[in-house]
Amino acid sequence: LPAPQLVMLANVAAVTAGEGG
Amino acid sequence: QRLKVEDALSYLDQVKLQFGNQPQVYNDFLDIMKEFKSQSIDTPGVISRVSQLFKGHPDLIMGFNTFLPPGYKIEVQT
Repeated sequence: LPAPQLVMLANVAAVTAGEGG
Repeated sequence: QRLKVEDALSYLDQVKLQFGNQPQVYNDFLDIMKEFKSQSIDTPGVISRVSQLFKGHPDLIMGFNTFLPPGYKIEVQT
């Protein structure tokens, strides 16, 4: 994927969502 | 310059704070990012969705632009 920083943001968002934050 | 996890967390906090009275907007943003992560939508798809979601919030759009790869940018409507 040519968008590493967007992937990073998506990963952080997924973790945040998983925490119910 | 490469953004770090701290920058992503900070940006998510900014979105959450800005829509403190509209938590659905924050949740929609998280959903968009999850769809991108699962490759249900691609980078242009994310750009299209986020530009609609954050319409009227140029600071959030400019913050989001910093996460986009070279050649991609959401134009801020003024």
